[in-house]
Amino acid sequence: SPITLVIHGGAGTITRKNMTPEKEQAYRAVLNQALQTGYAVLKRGGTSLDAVEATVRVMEDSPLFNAGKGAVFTHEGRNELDASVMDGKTLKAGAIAGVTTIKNPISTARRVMDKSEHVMMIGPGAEAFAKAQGMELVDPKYFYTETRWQGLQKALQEEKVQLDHTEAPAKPANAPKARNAESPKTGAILNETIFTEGNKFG
Amino acid sequence: TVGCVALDQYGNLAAGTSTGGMTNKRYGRVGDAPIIGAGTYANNATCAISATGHGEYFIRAVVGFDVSALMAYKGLSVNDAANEVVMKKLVEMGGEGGLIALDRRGNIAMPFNSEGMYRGYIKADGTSEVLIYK
Repeated sequence: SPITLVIHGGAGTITRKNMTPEKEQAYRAVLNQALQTGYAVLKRGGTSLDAVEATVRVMEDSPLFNAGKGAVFTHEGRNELDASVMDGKTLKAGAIAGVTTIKNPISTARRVMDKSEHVMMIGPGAEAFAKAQGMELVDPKYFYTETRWQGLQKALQEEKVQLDHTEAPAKPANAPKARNAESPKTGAILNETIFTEGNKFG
Repeated sequence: TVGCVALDQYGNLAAGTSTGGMTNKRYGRVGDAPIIGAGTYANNATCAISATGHGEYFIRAVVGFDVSALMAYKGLSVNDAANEVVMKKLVEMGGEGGLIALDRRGNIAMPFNSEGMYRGYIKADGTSEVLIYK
């Protein structure tokens, strides 16, 4: 079969007027990295499942996307992650939901599929399973990003939920630079990044 | 939300989706990403799907399975089936977002009804494309 791989990184109000050249370049770089990672797996004879897992992990590890490291915040200020995987050959499937300490949820979803008799695990149970399977667990602070935190503050002010990539207009070139600030949540020193995102579609 | 669908040299399809959910969500809300048949679906007989968008609508429309069912029962191509679901069914319901789809012949579809969607593909010969806007 003609090996092929397709990816997405979320949808929303993504328009040129909301994008700076630096930001667009950063997104394109990670998306290209994800494509090349999965392609390399397929090219050397790896399975489609291996390619999907490796590709999604690249995007999970990037703070640009609403998954893994770039996850958005719940109302309570937590990062809750979900993931799923399905094998077209066997129709087997695996999923996890509402986890807060699993670094790469896609890999645990695959373990649910491959190493358990179940399809979906949630919350602490899913995390216990991940630990038993040797998956990498992290402190919830790992998922903290300033842009997502500010997105929550904005949503709290507006009292509504937000969808993935609904972005605020880019700052004008003469806009004053933001100063470093201390996060009220983690105490970490925060730098304003070029990736100033607003609302995120879930 | 991020996702990937792939076809390997053995003719097997797979799909995966991962998400951080929705900003300001409460009460343990779960969207479509971990719901098999909604945000993620794969069947060698039809296609592999990963979706992104307003999850509640994707769950109610059973988006992933619906694309597959249109191919299986109605004989639609992956492109026609994906467009039918995203550009018609979801739009009529008011659901915003998109999906990526891939069939066993390597045909792809990446429809979305929002203003933009981060997306890309790479084919057997290594040619690739990354797209963002409409």
